[in-house]
Amino acid sequence: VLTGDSKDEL
Amino acid sequence: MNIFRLAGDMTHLASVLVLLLKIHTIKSCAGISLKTQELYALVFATRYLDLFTDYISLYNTLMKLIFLVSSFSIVWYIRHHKIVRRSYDKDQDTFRHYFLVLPCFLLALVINEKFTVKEIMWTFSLYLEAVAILPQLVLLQRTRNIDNLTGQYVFLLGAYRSLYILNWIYRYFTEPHYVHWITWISGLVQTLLYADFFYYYFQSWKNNVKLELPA
Repeated sequence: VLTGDSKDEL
Repeated sequence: MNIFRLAGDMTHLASVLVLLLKIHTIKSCAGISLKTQELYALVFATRYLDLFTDYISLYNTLMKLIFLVSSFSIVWYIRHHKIVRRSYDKDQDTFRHYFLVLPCFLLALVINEKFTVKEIMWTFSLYLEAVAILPQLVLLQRTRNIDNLTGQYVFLLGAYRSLYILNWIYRYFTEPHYVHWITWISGLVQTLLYADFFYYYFQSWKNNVKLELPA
């Protein structure tokens, strides 16, 4: 999982 | 994933389901701005380009698919469904939303985290989402009387954005390198747009009167 990267948000 | 983020996503999902429910059951889109729905479909189309390239989690992929399918089907319903389209008030829904697309795209070209196609499209989708509600808010001002489902729809959208801001605050204090000014500023602008709607929504709820926005 990409941590710290806001790309993990919708 | 923190509770604010999950609550935000669930509220966002609820807003879309309320809208789909309204359109599907009463076969009417009265009071709904097609322009805002088109902008949201474009937001999801340009933000979820990494849907098949970057796998983050089943939850993430599932939610992206739900938002994509629901936003495009809402646009389809309002534009092409033989009964629903009759209730679309195109004379009132006149916000020139194409004037929002170009400035957002130009801004994304100038202010972004990385000058790559994917990053620019992602940043464009952030800026566009911030202003996508404008046609809907203008329509609400025009049509004055707001039916419950439309009011709930806009309320849930505003709540989702507010919860996302709490999510960013939480992540800022719990994750050392979590700083994303572009996401935070565009998200804040978007939430502020709902502020006056919230004010009148709570006033009508408190005084138990029909929700009316001042002209």
